Amino acid sequence: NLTNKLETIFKKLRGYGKLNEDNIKDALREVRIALLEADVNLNVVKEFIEKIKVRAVGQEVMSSLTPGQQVVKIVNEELTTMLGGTNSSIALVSKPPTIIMMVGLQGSGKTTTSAKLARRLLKEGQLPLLVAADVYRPAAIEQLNILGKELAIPVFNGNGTNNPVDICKRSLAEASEKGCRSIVIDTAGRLHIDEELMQELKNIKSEIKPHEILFVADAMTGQDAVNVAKTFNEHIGIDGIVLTKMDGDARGGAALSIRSVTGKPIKFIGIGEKLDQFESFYPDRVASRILG
Amino acid sequence: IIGRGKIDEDFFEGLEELLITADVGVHSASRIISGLREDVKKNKLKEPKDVEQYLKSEILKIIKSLQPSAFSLQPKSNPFVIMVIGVNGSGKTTTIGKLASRYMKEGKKVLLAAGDTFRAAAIEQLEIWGKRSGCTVIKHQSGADPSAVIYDAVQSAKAREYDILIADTAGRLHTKVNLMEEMKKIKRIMGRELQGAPHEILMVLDATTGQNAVSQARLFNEAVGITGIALTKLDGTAKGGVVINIIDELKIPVKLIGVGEGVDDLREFEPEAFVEALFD
Ligand SMILES: Nc1nc2c(ncn2[C@@H]2O[C@H](COP(=O)(O)OP(=O)(O)OP(=O)(O)O)[C@@H](O)[C@H]2O)c(=O)[nH]1
Ligand SMILES: Nc1nc2c(ncn2[C@@H]2O[C@H](COP(=O)(O)OP(=O)(O)OP(=O)(O)O)[C@@H](O)[C@H]2O)c(=O)[nH]1
Ligand SMILES: [Mg+2]
Ligand SMILES: [Mg+2]
Repeated sequence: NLTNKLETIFKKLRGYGKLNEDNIKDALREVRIALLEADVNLNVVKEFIEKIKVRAVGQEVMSSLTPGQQVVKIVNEELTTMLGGTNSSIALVSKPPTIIMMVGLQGSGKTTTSAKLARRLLKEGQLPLLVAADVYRPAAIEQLNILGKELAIPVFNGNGTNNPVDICKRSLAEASEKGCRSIVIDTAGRLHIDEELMQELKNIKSEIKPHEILFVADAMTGQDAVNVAKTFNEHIGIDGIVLTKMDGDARGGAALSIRSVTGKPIKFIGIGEKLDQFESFYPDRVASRILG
Repeated sequence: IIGRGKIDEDFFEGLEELLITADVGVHSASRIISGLREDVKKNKLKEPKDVEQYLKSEILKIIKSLQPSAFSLQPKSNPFVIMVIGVNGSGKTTTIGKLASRYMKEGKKVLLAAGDTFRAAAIEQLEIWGKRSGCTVIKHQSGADPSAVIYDAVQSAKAREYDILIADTAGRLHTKVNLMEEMKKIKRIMGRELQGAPHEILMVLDATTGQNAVSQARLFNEAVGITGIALTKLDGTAKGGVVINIIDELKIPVKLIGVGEGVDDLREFEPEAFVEALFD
């Protein structure tokens, strides 16, 4: 693992006197490799290495009896800091309903996560209305309705329209009628480069002004995570991130890539297919997972 | 990279970074580029664009290290049984819909098995694809034993002389032992009811997946043996470079690619086009 590799490198460096940027190069190269293996985006890795370089040649490493372990400690700390604090709250508005819109690529876990979030909101006394705004995927509406029924949470299907913008508009009246304090909108999966579908999201946003837009991303996403997140953020602006399928063995470097390129907080993680498999995001846990 | 004009360390680094950002993986990329450095010296290549061409041909060599026939999906017996597996959300059900439609257009008699009895509306989703392609779907109620659905489907395929049976299965993470056991059982039932079945075990892989794809392929392969990969969502900006490693180390070919959500958005894997796209 990384600690062992770094210890070997520092053993060799012992005889060379003062540690500096030059002879620490091998150590930094091992950190770079570990992060790339974990799917952190290449440019994000480069920025990260620049950040830790300063600390890596500092007193804390040089005067340490175990410099390799010290570098790992620094990497862990910087990763945790970059991943951001634990902020798993949806900012609830003073005048309900709080409107939350779920967006992301195809298959990332939006529909399942919409139900999980609604379940959590229900438990917090914020009676949610689930809105089935995916009119494209075969049986997407059925999927959300089955999940809503399982949770005894109302699901709104548009009341006759199959235009996603109108469905969302009408959901406001429905929420008010049902006394819902929150609305969770499940949207269709879409490519960040699909002009038409990105415009649809912009239209929904301008019509109903959601208070929170959550970007749902698969924990196993590779280098492309940065392109996708950046584009979604540029087009509609995201307020928070959900990382799904964290119950697998993906290192999850996409977390750092997405957080770094959008500057937005990772709020929740999905840790399974069941609706109670939904947790707050803890940066320190994800940091050590990325390091492997 | 090519506009630089000089074949120096920066140039090689640029090529290595291109491969890394295409999800080829840091170790594979480094191996490929050190091999390239040797070859450039040996063959005295002078032009950056010649070096790029050489790199493309080296990657193509890796891909083509498998037999050309390995890359095609040829129904060779009756009924020809295709089992579709893969992690959650990769595109299994959609790929089956596309494949079914293609075979129907070729005049084949296709039967579908709704083997995902777990996820909400999975059966309904496959039924809609069945309607679109004009195929019958064998299904039980939600929550039924998937092996029972598969058993019925195989009996039906034999009795009613279908040419092709495609079985959908629930998405599953390769790290879930009980789900991997369930998948092995489905395969066993198929083989027990029809000798040689399943004739094709297709793992569906999302092109946006990073290095975890290698772990997926390895474990699914160890569990049931993968005969081919369907690489989906290549219509996005992800390059799917991780398959180079899968082809090289696990000797598993990519047979199909998904390039959209429509019924016709399915293509045969073409090594040359794939390598060209890596460098776009
Ligand atoms: N193991 C695991 N599976 C998950 C998780 N979240 C979602 N899934 C599964 O991932 C698959 C896709 O989930 P969906 O909710 O349909 O994804 P989606 O983003 O709505 O998909 P589209 O609407 O087609 O874009 C399903 O099989 C889910 O059960 C998770 O945290 N862990
Ligand atoms: N853009 C694009 N989307 C695709 C492609 N293939 C599948 N999808 C989409 O990906 C999402 C998931 O597809 P499914 O077929 O439900 O995936 P699955 O593997 O069956 O999912 P689970 O059964 O939940 O594990 C859907 O929104 C599909 O339309 C593709 O080639 N390109
Ligand atoms: Mg969905
Ligand atoms: Mg499916």
